[in-house]
Amino acid sequence: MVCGESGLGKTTFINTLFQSSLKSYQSASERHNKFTSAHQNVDIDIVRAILEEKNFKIRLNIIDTPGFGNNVNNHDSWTPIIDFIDDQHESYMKQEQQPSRKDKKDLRVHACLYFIRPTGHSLKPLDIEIMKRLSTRVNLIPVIAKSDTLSPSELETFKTRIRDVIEAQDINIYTPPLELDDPASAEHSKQLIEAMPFAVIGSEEEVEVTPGQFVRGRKYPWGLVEVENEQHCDFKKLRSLLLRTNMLDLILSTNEFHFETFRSIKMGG
Amino acid sequence: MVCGESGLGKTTFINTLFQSSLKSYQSASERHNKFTSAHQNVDIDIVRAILEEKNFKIRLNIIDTPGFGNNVNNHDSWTPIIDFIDDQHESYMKQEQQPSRKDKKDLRVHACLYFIRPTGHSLKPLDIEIMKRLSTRVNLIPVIAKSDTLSPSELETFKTRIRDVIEAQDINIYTPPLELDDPASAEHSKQLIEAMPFAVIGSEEEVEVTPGQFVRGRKYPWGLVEVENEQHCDFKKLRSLLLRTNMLDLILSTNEFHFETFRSIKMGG
Ligand SMILES: Nc1nc2c(ncn2[C@@H]2O[C@H](COP(=O)(O)OP(=O)(O)O)[C@@H](O)[C@H]2O)c(=O)[nH]1
Ligand SMILES: Nc1nc2c(ncn2[C@@H]2O[C@H](COP(=O)(O)OP(=O)(O)O)[C@@H](O)[C@H]2O)c(=O)[nH]1
Repeated sequence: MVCGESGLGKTTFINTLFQSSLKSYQSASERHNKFTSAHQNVDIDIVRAILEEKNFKIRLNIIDTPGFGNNVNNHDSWTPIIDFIDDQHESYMKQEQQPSRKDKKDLRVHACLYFIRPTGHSLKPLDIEIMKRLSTRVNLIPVIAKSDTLSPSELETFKTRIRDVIEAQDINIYTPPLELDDPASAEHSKQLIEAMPFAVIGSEEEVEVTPGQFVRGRKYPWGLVEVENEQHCDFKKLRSLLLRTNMLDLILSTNEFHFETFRSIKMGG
Repeated sequence: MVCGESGLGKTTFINTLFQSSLKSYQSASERHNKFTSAHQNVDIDIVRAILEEKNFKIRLNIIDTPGFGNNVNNHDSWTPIIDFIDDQHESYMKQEQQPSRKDKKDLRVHACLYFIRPTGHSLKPLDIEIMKRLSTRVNLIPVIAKSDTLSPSELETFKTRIRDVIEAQDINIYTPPLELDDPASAEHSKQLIEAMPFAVIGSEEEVEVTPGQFVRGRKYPWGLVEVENEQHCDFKKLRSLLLRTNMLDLILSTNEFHFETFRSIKMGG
């Protein structure tokens, strides 16, 4: 799930991640399912996609929250998002309770990327409110949106401030497990953790750098930002976490931790 | 006056405009006057400065609105800003009515730069609400903040969308007079108008481009954004409007138009 105010490049990021226009901004036909709760102005769009990577196929549900936080009064604007997450836990629980469970579909949210506006200052009150509510229900991964807005030193300061607020506010964010059998995986996890919150840049454009050689990036009059250049942003690290090294952990921990939390609350435990 | 939400580079812009650290972010000692209205969380800071340019001295009051629009509920967050502008008209009117007017101080706001977040989408509801209220009281100059966030094509689209909304919402923005005696000034005015809303980039850093040669700009791993490069942003045009070609018009029109509007409302006319 991608979550955050309008204009932070969430849709672009999804397209960048799956290297194809899975979502289009304007056409309503791409919006397969629309979930609108009592608060009409936060529509939740679900795009279903099949990701084929080498030997495996993943059925992906990408959940976008387009209209978020854009109103004059944003109080309770998080309710539809929270309702949605709880609904998925609820319907999974109901399926689990069926005598026949062989068609069980898992539509629960396994990872929620929370997009932070790159002000250079700190987290906004609204960010804190929402992240607190998300963190108890889903694997929360805060990311710094449009990080090409920040110079290297501004980014470092911003990351530190965000980490401090997350800690002070006791917000539980997803952490790749560190106790792993091989030192290379443990080292990779350590690097992922040190980079958090990930600085994200997205692009739907391929730019020709030398004749015939294209890179995904954003072309400015003063230079070319490369999405897959680790000196430019943390896109590669985030992609690796989501689609390679930690995909299984994100799915399992949703079941073992977040679902169980929900289930015990529901069952009055 | 600079107006807009926190984190849009307003303070940096002021420093860039006057090429010296007129304002500092942290030290309260720089805040000479604090105007807080009933709404405590929008402080208005006034920094008084003397700008010396060649043969003249200008006494400048720079009014910053730091905490704006950052709350969960921003309803009425514009009230302190509007009150402030009205207060200046009010106190000028009172002075005018004194028998002795020789010490008359003009603290009215002659130009208000409204900073727009560079989402790439369109104006937010809050922007429209505030700009409407500002436009009837002060010379309103909307600017696109941190425009290095936008690629050239995104910037063009964004400017068009903003202009469309301004027109549709009937928001009166400051326009340099076009009927001028010499063709060069008229051409300059035309170019200013065509560039609106101005794309602004600010920086407190001087970057060495060649040994001994410094430019004001933002250094990224992928290139150097130059504040005074007209291919990079409209800073030079805006500075020219504010401090050279249109300074007198901004002052006179505040007196002839905005003040008279206020005065007639107050006097029940
Ligand atoms: N500077 C910058 N702009 C971006 C980035 N990603 C997307 N954009 C631009 O931001 C605008 C809004 O992007 P969009 O994906 O629609 O944002 P959403 O509203 O969060 O879904 C578009 O003009 C994008 O081209 C990025 O990483 N950096
Ligand atoms: N990308 C970009 N960042 C900027 C620009 N101007 C200022 N900043 C950065 O944005 C952050 C907030 O700037 P500040 O002037 O304090 O914003 P204010 O809260 O509106 O007064 C700082 O890290 C600045 O260095 C700009 O033109 N472009």
